[in-house]
Amino acid sequence: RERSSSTFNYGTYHSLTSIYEELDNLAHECSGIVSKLTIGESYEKRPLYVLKFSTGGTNRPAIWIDAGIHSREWITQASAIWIARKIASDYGSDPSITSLLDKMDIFLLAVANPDGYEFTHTENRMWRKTRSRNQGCLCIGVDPNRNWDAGFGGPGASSNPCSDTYHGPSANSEVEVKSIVDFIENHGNIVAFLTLHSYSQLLMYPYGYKCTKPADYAELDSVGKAAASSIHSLYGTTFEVGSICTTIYQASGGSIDWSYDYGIKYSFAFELRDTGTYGFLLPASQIIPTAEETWLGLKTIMEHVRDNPY
Amino acid sequence: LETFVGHQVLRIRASNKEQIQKLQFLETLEHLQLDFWLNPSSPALPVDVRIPFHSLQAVKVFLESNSIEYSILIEDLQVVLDEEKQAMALSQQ
Repeated sequence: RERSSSTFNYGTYHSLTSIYEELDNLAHECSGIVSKLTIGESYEKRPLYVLKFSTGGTNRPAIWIDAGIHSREWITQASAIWIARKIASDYGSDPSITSLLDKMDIFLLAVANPDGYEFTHTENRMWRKTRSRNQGCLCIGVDPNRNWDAGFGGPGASSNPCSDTYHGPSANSEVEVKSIVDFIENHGNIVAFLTLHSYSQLLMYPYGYKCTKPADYAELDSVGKAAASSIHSLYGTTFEVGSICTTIYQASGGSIDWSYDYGIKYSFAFELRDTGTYGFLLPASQIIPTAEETWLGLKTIMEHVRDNPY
Repeated sequence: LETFVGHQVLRIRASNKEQIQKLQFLETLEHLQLDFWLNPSSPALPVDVRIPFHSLQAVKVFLESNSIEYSILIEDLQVVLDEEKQAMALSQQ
């Protein structure tokens, strides 16, 4: 089968196979700056693919982006694929992205929970967790955004394996989480950690496991507000900005708390459209607008990261 | 394939901390099989919850008896799911 993106419709939702094919297409068509890495495999042995956007150099500072850790949030995986294409196509034509990639790398994990995503397509559209088995319990899966080593097992996470917010038996017990942690630790020079979720239109920074301000509160708040303003500029979508604890609720074991405590200052979580009318069933007609506005927010943060090395 | 016929999504608006605590209590009632899309945290923020058909009456009675305001965001989740499926099928064609 010929490798080509020309028939890929970015304005609709896709199966995991189709998304993975498109990652291949991107890496093939834009091989000068895009390559596909496998950073591990899921509980059910599906590969975890990361697209690396790089113009060369070794161990450059890098930005991490992931999407879809909660599998039913399809708009995030769809946005990530659109954004991947955007990064590749803007290099060389958009001065901002060109200067960014001339200086730094970007790693993009478009489907952070492939088992869950596949399950939402075949068995249960509302599935949110991983698909790992819990010893001695019929209930399956762990909330991968309660499984990070950041206040693990604290408030806002459930110890009940049947709950949608089950934190798992131990921090990093989920291979999907551990693979990201290992990748970031082995890389050693990740300077921003951006994670895409939906819904409720929020842009959050640490902390979630505690309700105290992070050391870089003022800067994170200001960058977050600038990003929210960029998002708003396109279609008027309003994002609220704040820490996880003050913006939504206390939730322990979350990814950006781990990344921030690990030393990645620019750690942000996006909650994309909408405000509840569709929940996790945002109409396909809104995929591209959502991706477009999200891209503006991401770009604002990435430009700040580029211009403020630490 | 799990279906969601008759599942409703309610948007609940707590007016004070006491009502938030009541909603947090509701979260602990596992037999109702509620799926909180937005969890109760502060009166400033809404709470969105997917409720299976068999728990609808119990939840609505709970909310009404505690004078907690709510509205229906999604009348029947399966209808929205079917629309999504149709849109995907059309796109594939």
